[in-house]
Amino acid sequence: MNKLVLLIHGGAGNIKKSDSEEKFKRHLKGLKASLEAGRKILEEGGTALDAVIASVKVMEDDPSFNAGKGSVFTHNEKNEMDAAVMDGKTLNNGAVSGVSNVKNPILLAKKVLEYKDHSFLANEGALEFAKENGLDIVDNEYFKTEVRYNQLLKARGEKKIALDHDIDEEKYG
Amino acid sequence: TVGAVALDSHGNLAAATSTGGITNKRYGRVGDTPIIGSGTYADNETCAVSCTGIGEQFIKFNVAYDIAARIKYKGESVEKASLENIENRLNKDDGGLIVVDKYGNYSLPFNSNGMYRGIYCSDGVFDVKVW
Repeated sequence: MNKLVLLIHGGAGNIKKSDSEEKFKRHLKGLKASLEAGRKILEEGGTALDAVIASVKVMEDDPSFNAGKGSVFTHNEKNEMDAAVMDGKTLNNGAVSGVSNVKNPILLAKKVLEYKDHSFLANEGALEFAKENGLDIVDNEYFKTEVRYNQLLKARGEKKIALDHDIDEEKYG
Repeated sequence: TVGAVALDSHGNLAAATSTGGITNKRYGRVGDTPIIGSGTYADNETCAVSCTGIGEQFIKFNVAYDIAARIKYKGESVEKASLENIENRLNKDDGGLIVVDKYGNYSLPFNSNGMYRGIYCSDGVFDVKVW
């Protein structure tokens, strides 16, 4: 069998070592769960494409990360998410941007990849495509977390944009 | 931003990236960095890449595809091609990326002080890191 490799990231930035132990444990637990989901697929002979989708979905479902549930807020208190996926075997790719209300944007990107006529859908058109393909649609409340909302209030108060996770961390997208 | 790249038992590569973007961003802003070629790219001939950081920078420098192109046309290693982007093309604190090539060589460079990341390799590695 060929060598199997899976790498994941959960965001980069100026992460302070003074942050709480509990917070790091939460992040690391989420990373391990993501890695485990993809590892299982690869070890069972599944495709790299399925593995990366599975790993990203786990992090989208985890409010610790800035994707899916737990995504940061726009200025007008919405969640607009972007996702992309590419298959190295076929070079097929799918991307979505400005997506709200789609529970797992990465699954929508995969649907776009499978839809041969287009490779990039945005905004309302992407949402409509998600509904047509039976993906889970949720209220904006699903994505909201107290941490993210407080980050928005702070950023708006200071009239600046902030890059992912805690503003104090200056952690990036 | 979250992302993953993988090499499977058939030698196939894939990349995926997903993000909420930047807090307090204008509605309609796209980035950080799930755009094919900028922050996400995969080609069985070269590598699979997923990026995280300031999307505008990754878009401007077409980072994900640049790494694949360096491997394909210049014969650079996955480490050299990715470090060239992280250290010399992007600005300090712009972010980081993960990349694996068709041989299973990989690199996870970043130019911020930390990047949440994880590595699984069938030769016995299963690890998560921050700094």
